[in-house]
Amino acid sequence: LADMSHMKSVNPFLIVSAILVLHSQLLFALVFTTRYLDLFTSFISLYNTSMKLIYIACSYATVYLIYMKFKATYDGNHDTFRVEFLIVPVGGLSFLVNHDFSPLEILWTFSIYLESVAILPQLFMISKTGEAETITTHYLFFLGLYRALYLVNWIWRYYFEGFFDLIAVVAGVVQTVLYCDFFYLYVTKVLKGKKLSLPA
Amino acid sequence: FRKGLKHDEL
Repeated sequence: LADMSHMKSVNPFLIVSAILVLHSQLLFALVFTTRYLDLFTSFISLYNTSMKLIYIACSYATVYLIYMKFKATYDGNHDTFRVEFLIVPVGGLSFLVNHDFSPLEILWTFSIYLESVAILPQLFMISKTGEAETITTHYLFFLGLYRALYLVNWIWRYYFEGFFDLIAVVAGVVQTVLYCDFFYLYVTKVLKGKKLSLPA
Repeated sequence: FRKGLKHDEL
């Protein structure tokens, strides 16, 4: 369910109508690229490999569409969040706190940490403009829901498989918490047929 | 080029 929710939110064709922030989409492309380098080193399942390839392809297609096709409608004035303020601390943290000090593992850790905050430029734009297109809110809802569903999955795996990945869990909790405000607005406004707009 | 751990999740 989490993967399907994630899949729905990475669909590049959504951006035909959603107003997505280029900076967030560049961060997601970086997230998938650094996380799925293990495509070259380990095979888990056909499902796992295909999903990784789809996520990578979708993230680059989205960046391409925003950058090339919708350059005219892309409003850089609202996309002012400084991504280096995310990438630099996250990069430093992944060197300091990781499971194993190896190149692939540090990149995986970087990816996990970066994903937890990659949506901030998008949320920042919404807080600045004070509103969001309904299609954009659906995109955000599924992107947030996906990690929340993983939290449930991790509780399950902890009890039934003894699996526990502290880095993924902490980052997943942070990621989900960042969406809480948005989830509240989505349920109280968008699901009741109103447009998402913030009080001035 | 050392491998990372085996991560079975997406």
